[in-house]
Amino acid sequence: MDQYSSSLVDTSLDLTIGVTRMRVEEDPPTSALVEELNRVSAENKKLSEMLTLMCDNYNVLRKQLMEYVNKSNITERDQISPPKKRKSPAREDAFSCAVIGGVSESSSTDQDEYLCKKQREETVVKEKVSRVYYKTEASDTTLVVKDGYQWRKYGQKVTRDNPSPRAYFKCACAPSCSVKKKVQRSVEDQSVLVATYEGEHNHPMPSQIDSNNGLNRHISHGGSASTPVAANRRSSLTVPVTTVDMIESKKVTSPTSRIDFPQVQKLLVEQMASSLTKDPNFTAALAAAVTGKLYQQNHTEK
Amino acid sequence: EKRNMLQDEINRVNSENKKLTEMLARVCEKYYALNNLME
Repeated sequence: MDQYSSSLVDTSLDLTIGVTRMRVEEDPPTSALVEELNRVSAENKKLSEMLTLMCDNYNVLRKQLMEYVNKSNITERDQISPPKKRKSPAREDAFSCAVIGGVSESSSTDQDEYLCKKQREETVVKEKVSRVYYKTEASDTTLVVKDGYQWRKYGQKVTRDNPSPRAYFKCACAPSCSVKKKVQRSVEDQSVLVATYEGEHNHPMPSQIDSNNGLNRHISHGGSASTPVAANRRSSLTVPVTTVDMIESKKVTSPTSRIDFPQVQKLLVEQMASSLTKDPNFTAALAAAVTGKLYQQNHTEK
Repeated sequence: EKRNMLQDEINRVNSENKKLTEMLARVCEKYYALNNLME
């Protein structure tokens, strides 16, 4: 019986309970999902904040850099030449534009400023252009004008309107001096050198030791090309300066027009002296003046 | 159904986080490059 009864003992493994338990463990509860969602949302928020902060910092830094580059560009333009082309917006990283959302700095304002400045510079240069005419020896074929400054030749070209070449010089007295001159023989009179000066020297005239005899005689043109600037600049020279009307110079092509002026002056003085000494009235007056002076001196000494 | 919705939302936010992390990395890279340039 016991054996039979023992055979009635429930020997089932009750596996269904286990299966149920396992199924519950595989599917996370809704609360866990909600927690996970909250966690990722918080992370998302934190990332967004960090990104915003980083973008702000980046924008500030970028703005500083742009300002610095603009400033250096402007100083470069002031000193030398037209600016380099601005970096094309296409070259800007699309990401930085999109993410940073920074308004790309408009280059139109800078360009306008630059154009205005350039125009002003051009007008200043135009104002200071002066033309000076120098008389040279007919045999002299060089394009060298001795005006007291040192010049460095940087070019020469043949122009259509004039058969003689035009030489370009830059002032070599000071590195910062931007004065340039063009020298070309006059079409009307090949013995006249036409020097066109652009700008104004920012330094005093170099030593005039060698300049006393070596300077060309300059002729200021009677027309409108000659400016007071040129006249003032030349008047500072210690050499005899003659102002000759070009209309006259056209007519006078004889060798007398090429006489050296110091010689003429010397001749005039000699002529005046000889004519005075030959005049008996003058010698008598001179003798009277001298004796009178001597008499006066003797009288006061006594 | 609610769990599915939650799971979808988690996936979406995770994907967004991944993108944000990538963007942040790039901005950081640019920032430090610019910073080095300035220095």
